Amino acid sequence: TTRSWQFMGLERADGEVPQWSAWEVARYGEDAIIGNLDSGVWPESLSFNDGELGPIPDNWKGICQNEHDKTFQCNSKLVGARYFNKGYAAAIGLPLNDTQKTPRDDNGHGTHTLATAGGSAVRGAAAFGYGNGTARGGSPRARVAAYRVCYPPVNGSDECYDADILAAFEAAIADGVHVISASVGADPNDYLEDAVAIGSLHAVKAGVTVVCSASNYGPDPGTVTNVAPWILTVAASTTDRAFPAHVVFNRTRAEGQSLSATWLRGRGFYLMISAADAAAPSRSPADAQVCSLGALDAEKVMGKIVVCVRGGSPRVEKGEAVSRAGGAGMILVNDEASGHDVIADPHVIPAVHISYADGLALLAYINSTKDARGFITKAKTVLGTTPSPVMASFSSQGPNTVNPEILKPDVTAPGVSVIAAWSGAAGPTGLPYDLRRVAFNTQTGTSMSCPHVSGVAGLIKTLHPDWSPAAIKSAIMTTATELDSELKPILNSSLSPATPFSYGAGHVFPHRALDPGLVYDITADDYLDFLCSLGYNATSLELFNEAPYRCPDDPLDPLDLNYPSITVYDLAEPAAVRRRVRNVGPPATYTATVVREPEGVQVTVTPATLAFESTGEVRDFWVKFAVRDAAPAVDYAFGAIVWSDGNHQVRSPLVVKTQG
Amino acid sequence: PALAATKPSYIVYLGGVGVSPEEAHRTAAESHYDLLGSVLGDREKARDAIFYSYMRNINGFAAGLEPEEAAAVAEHPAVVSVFPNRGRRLH
Repeated sequence: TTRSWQFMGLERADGEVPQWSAWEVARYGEDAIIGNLDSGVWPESLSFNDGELGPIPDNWKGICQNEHDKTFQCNSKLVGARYFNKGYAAAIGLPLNDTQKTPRDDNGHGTHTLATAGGSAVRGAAAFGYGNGTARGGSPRARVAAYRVCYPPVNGSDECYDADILAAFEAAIADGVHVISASVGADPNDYLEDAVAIGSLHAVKAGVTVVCSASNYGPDPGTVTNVAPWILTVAASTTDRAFPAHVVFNRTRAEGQSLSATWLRGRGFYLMISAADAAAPSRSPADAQVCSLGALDAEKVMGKIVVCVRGGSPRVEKGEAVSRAGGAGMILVNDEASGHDVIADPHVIPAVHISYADGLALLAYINSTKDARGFITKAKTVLGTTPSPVMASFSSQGPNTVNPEILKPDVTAPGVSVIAAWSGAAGPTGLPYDLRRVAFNTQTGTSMSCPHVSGVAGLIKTLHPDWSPAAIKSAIMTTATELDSELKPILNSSLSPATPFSYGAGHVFPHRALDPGLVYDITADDYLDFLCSLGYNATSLELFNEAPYRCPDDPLDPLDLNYPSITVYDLAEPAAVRRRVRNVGPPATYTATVVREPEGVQVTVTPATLAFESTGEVRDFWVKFAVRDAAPAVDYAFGAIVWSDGNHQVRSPLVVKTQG
Repeated sequence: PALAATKPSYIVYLGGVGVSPEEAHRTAAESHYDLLGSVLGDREKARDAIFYSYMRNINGFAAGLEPEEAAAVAEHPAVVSVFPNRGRRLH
């Protein structure tokens, strides 16, 4: 990606990588192998060139599965590619064609996510001339492997099926990947009836870190997916880059966002029309208002700027609808629910996406005159925008509906207007009639934030090859920040303060994650004890464990799973939560500080200091929670504790739900 | 696919693999046919129904089954869980 690594401090604004960069410290992720469960990969992309890499490690067991597509070749960068399509075939009930019997990405999504996690450096990358820079993955010298599990939907079917996903997990583990990145989501389910949860539990047991997207079902609460505690679950937020374009009308200038590759020529204003007033003879005004394909009357829109309302069809399809009817430009206005959450899309004609409030003013002007005129300016790339990061409105939020004792999502990372490699088999909008072909494209979603964190996990794996998946996850979580670039609390897209239900432990901070000081480690047995505490029977767990297993006689309280964040659910009587930290730095004495108490709750850490005489030592502590008598009962409240030795800040978010 | 067009598909999760991957590879698929065959009453029918045998780290299989067959498989003592071959979306 371009810009997001600068935003996270890995390179300077001029693209240079300083000596202290996490990339330099962690050797750019060399020796790490990142597997991606997605729509495949476009192997010819420059993001998978292997110019800087030596031979493939001897312990790699993967293959390049190209029996139906001999043009698909792996190399020292893209060390493996497989496809799994039997679950898809079973679901759609149709014979598969050769494009579905190859790991070649005909969608673009898998190429984008894999390049974001581990793509090689490509200078001069840009999307439609915007966001120019050097595109790199988070672990640019890691090896990567593609596991294709997603295919074109048929008659509204889903894209990726559990039977294929489970097969891909099994193959990735056996092949020898170190990090699995999976930007797929479905409604949360019981852990042992969820292919991603099962596959990732086996992966973690084998020492493989699993990173998944939190999903795009936000901003409603309780929408987060991939919530198993052994998964690193990633929300999405903005960087400090925007692509503003303007609508000029009636002495008004409204700012929106656009990535249109073309723009209106000349200085003259264009006639404007509301799409609702331009319905084709056989189509309803409602269809026309949202600019559905074929819903516009060419006689009414020819040569004009057409104002379309969000919803009903993909955003990028509306420009195509206007273009087919002969319109000169398109203004996409938000509906009320979308507010001022505007997105820079690669529209096929000059276009801009503006807020609901600006849309109301624009439509009021159009309705007030028979000669409404306006202009759309060309978008430009702007860096250093504030506030940043801001949580994306689509990013799914907690609480965790399967296990309210575990805070999800775990962290946030860039997921808005991310520029990365794209498939040569798909247009940038993904729509079948978009015949443009681009090497790089922008995408927005938790699918894009997930591989950023996978790349960071690759760096940690390179620097600390003996760390467990839980230790890597802890390092990423406890060093994440709740502050934005101006050291103010991270905001939601509505510019209200965000909470850990949006961003978990905070925004990833790669440099700090390489040297976290302390880690909250969790073994496979700890996870089994946790599952026992949730009521899973020992027979099931014994089958998982592949060996005799007995639930603890003194059952673990689920709150006591050694998770890097702490959630206390239905607090009434005072409660104590146990945690265990391992020193991964030099000898040091750490002191605990309750940097923020959840409203109405008193928090005490015991002991308040932990002395470590050597690396690897483990110490226990307890965090006690008590409802303050004088305080009114509240719903969810948020706080944080920090352990510090003066050099490291090991922060854990606190989430408390009081009873009543 | 012809089978799947008429039957929903399920994942039968049996836990982990307790032997070496090579050993597991040789034996797991056969044991999956045995298990499903014992429920369906026909080992060949089981062989036709199973389209994935997971056998390297994960022990289990995916098969086209009638809902009542899936429910019967779930009762088998060696089975941890049986769940539909759910679809997911890219995000």
